[in-house]
Amino acid sequence: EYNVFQHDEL
Amino acid sequence: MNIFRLAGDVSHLVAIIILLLKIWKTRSCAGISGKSQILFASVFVTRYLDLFTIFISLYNSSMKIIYISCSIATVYLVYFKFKATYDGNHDTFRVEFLVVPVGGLSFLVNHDFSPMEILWTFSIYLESVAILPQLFMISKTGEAETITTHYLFFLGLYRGLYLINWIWRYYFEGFFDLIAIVAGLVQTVLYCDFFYLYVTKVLKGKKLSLPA
Repeated sequence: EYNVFQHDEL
Repeated sequence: MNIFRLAGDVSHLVAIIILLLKIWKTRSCAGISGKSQILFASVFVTRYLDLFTIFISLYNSSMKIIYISCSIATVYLVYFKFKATYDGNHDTFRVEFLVVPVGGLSFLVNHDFSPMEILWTFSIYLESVAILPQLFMISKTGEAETITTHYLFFLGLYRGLYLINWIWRYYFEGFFDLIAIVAGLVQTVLYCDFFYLYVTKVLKGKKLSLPA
């Protein structure tokens, strides 16, 4: 499950 | 990371560098909306606070530092170093009409009611409308320097490439972030009118001039 709170995009 | 996101980041970096070089080389910020540059600097500052809390990759951290420093340097050039060339009479967009609704919305619609997440959401919403003062200024002056149109082209292209990146990531990773996608759509749509003028005029060697 992608952790949406850790935004990996710029 | 996929090619569309990398191309988007490169396009964004190119836009930021083009603007910085334009102002530095010509020693003039004529035609540049200082208000948009302030909004972009605050977009980066509020979004990249996680620089100090999360390490994702060297690429991620170094790009964040580059974006923040270039945008703050640009604001400095516009409002301090080359202030005499700043065209304040045409840079009259009421940014409070952007910041207040965006601020309110980021409290209402977000993924998590935590300070970092609300700041990130604020940054995403703000970025989608941050170009409005610049587009408004061009509509008021009725024209834009060619180098400025290249800056706007790469800036508009970057989020358009991110939209493709999000399609890619949904299809291959099942990842999607509705807040970023909706804001990115709004942001890219705001450039459509400009893209049309850019392709039909600037790419044909004409100057970008609007029927004032």
